[in-house]
Amino acid sequence: AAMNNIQQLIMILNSATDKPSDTLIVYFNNCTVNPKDSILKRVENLEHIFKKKFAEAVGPAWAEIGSQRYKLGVRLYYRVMESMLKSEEERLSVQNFSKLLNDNIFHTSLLACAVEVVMATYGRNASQGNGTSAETDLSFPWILSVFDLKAFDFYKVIESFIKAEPSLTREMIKHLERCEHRIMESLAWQSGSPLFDLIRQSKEREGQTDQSEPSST
Amino acid sequence: TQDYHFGLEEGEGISELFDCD
Repeated sequence: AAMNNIQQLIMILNSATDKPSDTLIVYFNNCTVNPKDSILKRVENLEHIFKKKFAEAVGPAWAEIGSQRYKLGVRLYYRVMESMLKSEEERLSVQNFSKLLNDNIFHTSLLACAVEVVMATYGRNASQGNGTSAETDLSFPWILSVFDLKAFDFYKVIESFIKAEPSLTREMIKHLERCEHRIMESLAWQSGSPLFDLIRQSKEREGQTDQSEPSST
Repeated sequence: TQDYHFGLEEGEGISELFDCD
């Protein structure tokens, strides 16, 4: 099953590129504010961060493995982004996705989801079987701490990601579903989650402000 | 995707989730 997942992922990403496709460039050019430069810069910045955190987690000898996995994640990220935009264009009959494509959290969440799929495909422990005593679990939600991403925001991209990539294996869909459940049941309710502000705003809109109650309660 | 529960409704997509509608 593990080999099948890896082979399927390699097959999906064989024809994918490390840079935005011509189709994606057209979407970027259609934006009120062209997001191309910020997207490329973010991918580059997060690569440095991911490599560093990966090496810290499993040892400097494995840094190159981390780099390879990140690069596969980037290919999947651009591929899924293109698929999502095509679906949205069809659904909404618009071509200008300036607000979405200039949203830092959207891109960080989407890239994190893509890298999470790659990490889950290759297994949770990079140093499996080499006898080291400090094996680190790199499975979800490790990626959230690496990208400094809130679970609530990561959750937003999961279903659309699954819809946009029909080649995902059943195991990967199940993995993403487990991530969703974990966020819903626990991670989205941690201190600092954007969820509490949204609940407060929702109550204020309904005229139900309660100054005496702490938001966490 | 047979076992996966799709929660988004007919008129919902990624644009709405990131307040871009």
